[in-house]
Amino acid sequence: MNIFRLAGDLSHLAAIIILLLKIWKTRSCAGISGKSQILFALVFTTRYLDLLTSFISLYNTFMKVVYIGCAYATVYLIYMKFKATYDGNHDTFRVEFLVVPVGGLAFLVNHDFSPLEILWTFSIYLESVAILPQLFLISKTGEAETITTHYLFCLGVYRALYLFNWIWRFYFEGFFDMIAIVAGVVQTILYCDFFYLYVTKVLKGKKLSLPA
Amino acid sequence: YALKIPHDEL
Repeated sequence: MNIFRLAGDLSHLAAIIILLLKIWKTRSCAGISGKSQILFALVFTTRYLDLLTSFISLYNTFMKVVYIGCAYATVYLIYMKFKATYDGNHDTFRVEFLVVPVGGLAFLVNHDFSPLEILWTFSIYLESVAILPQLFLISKTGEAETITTHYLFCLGVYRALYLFNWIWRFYFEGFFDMIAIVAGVVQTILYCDFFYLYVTKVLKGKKLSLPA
Repeated sequence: YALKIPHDEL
């Protein structure tokens, strides 16, 4: 555990809780992609199956349980409790175009051809693109609520911090996981355009809106 | 059934 890893995990946790609180407090999930949230729930489920097979640390187990619990709570709020506020008409990204190729890739490129390992690899690849339905929704409606942009910013920061974590671990532990690193770089790149808008607009007190 | 590769990150 190093400072980048810990800060990354906490940023990830902050993102998840910001989103849950936003939906809960406003009683609305307008502007939130339910599809991205389903993908994240799928990511956590397939990645954290090792909760059942191996114990790493109390911290590790606690965070995994919280991430999974929050992911399903978010999906529940969007598709059940506050379904009436869900932006289904704009949330039209075809997730099969992500899940199917990612599933195929997980079968082809993995560390070990075993069920749990393939599911872990699937979750890593899927996480790197799971935010696309959310970014697609924002590009369709042309705007995002400020609290939604804070959520996205925290998610992006989490990924960027993990890159620093891997640089640290490579130098000090000789740790090197090609699959995680390549997927992590892809995922971070997807946030770059958003980071630019966040810094130039949201941090200057403006609402995030895209030119028509 | 144990994982051959321990994944210690979240």
